Amino acid sequence: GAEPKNRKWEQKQVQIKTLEGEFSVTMWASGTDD
Amino acid sequence: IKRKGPELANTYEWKKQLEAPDFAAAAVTCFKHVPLSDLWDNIVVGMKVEVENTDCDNFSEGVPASFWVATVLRIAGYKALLRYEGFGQESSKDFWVNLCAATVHPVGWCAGRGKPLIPPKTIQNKFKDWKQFLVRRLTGARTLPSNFIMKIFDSLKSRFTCGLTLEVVDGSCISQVKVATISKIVGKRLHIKYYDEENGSGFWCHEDSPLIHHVGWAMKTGHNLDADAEYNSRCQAGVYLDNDALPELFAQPKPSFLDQEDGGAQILAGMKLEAIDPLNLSAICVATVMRVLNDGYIMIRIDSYDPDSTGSDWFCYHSTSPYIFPAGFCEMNSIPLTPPQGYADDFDWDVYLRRTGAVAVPLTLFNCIDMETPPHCFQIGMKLECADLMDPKMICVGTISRVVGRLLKVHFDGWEDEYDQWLDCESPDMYPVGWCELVGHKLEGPRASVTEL
Repeated sequence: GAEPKNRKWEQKQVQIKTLEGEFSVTMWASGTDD
Repeated sequence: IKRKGPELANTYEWKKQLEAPDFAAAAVTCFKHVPLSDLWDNIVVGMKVEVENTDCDNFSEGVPASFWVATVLRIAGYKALLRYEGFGQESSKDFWVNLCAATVHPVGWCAGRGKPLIPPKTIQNKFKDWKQFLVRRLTGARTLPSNFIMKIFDSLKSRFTCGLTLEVVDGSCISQVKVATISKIVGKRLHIKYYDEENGSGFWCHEDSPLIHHVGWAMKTGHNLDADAEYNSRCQAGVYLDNDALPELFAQPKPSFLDQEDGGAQILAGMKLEAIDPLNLSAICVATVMRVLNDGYIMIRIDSYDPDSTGSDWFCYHSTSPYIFPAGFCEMNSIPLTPPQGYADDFDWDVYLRRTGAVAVPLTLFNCIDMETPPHCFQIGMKLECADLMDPKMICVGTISRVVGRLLKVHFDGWEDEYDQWLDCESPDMYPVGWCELVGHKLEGPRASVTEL
C-alpha cells in the first residue's frame, strides 16, 4: 500500500507468528498509540 | 461485547439487512458522542485485522480460538464485512463482525500472546509458504492501533456513577423535575430511579441528555421541583452531599441571547413559536412561551393541547434548543405544522397572531436557521439505532427519513409514520449500527408485518 496521507497513520514493525515461525512486517497503524 | 445474558434475549442482529447490496448505515463519525467516533475516520476498507478463525475443525464458542488475518471489505456503523486472507476473489466465506468485538484485533496481537496464526481449513493447502504470502499481503497495509481495545474501554466509561443524585424531568408530569438516583449505566445511558418510586420502572436517558440536571438546578433556574423537605432545605442552604451530581458532570447548553444583559432580542411570556411536541416527537406544533426561567430556560406549552390543563403540560426547553423554531419554520421547510386547537390545516401565522394579540419570538433568538447548521453526514435512507424517546429503555432499528438542516426525522422500521421522531443531528439518543451489540443493550428489531408473521 501507498503511504496514507493522513498524519494520524504511523508506520510500525508488526510481529507475525505462524506455524512456520516468527517474522515482522512493516504496516501502517491507524489512530494514536498514546 | 456481551454475547449472552437474559437482558439480551431476542436482541435484533442486523445480519439479514447487512447483506442487502443497497444497505447504507450512518457512519460512526456522524455520532460525536459514541465510542471511537474520533478515530473511526481511520477505519477503512482494505485494512487488515486478526480475527477468530471459524473455518477450522471443531470450532465452537468457548473453545480457545485460533486466529487468521482478514481484510475489511465493507463498513456499516461498527460492523465490517471481512474476508480471510488467501481467499482471493472467493466470497463464499465472507462474514460480518463487529469491529469492536473481542474476536477482532490489530495485526500483531496474536504474536504478542504467543499464538500462531492458523490458516482457514478451506485454503489450508493453497500455499506452501504462508510466511511469504503474509509478508506480501501485509507489508504496507493498514491495521488498527495496538491499543485499540484500551481505546474502546476508555470511550465506554461514563462520567457518572451509580448512586449519584440528580434532577430529572418527571415522565408523568413534564412540567416538573424530580429528584432521582442513577441505578444503572449501559453505554453511557443512565437508568434513573425517582426518589419516591421504590418499585417504579424509572427513566432512561443518555448522560448528555438535556432532561437531566445537577442537584440544585431547579432552584437556580426557577423550575418546578418534586423533592422531599430535606432535599429542598439543603438546596436552599447550599449544602451538597458526596453523592450529589454537580454541574460539571452535565452537558452545558450553548450561551443564550437571554443571558446577555443588553441581549437585543428578548423572549417574553406569551410570545409564540413552533416547537417539537414533547409528548409526540413526530409533530412540530404552534406553541406559546408560558414562563421565562433563569439561565436561558423557557417553559413552553403546545397550543393544540387541551386548554383545561393546569400547567402540568408545560415543558422546559433551553432557548438555544434545536427543538424550538421561529414562526414560519415549518412552512419554509414544507413540514406539516400542527395548528392550535380550533384551527384547521390552513392555519396562517399572521391571522393567528392578530387574533390572539400575541407576537412571535424574534428570529434572532433561534439556532435552527441554516447558517447555524453544524456539518453532519446524515442522509435519507441511512440506518441507525435510536432510542424510542416515548419509552426510552428501548433502542430500536431506524432509518433517516428526512433531513432539514440540522433536524433529522427518524422512522422506526415497520412502524407507522406517527411514531417517527424529529431529532437534532447531535442528539445523544441516536447510535450507529452495532452500538447496542458493543455496549450490551438490547436492540428492538423492525416490527414484523402481518405477512412476514
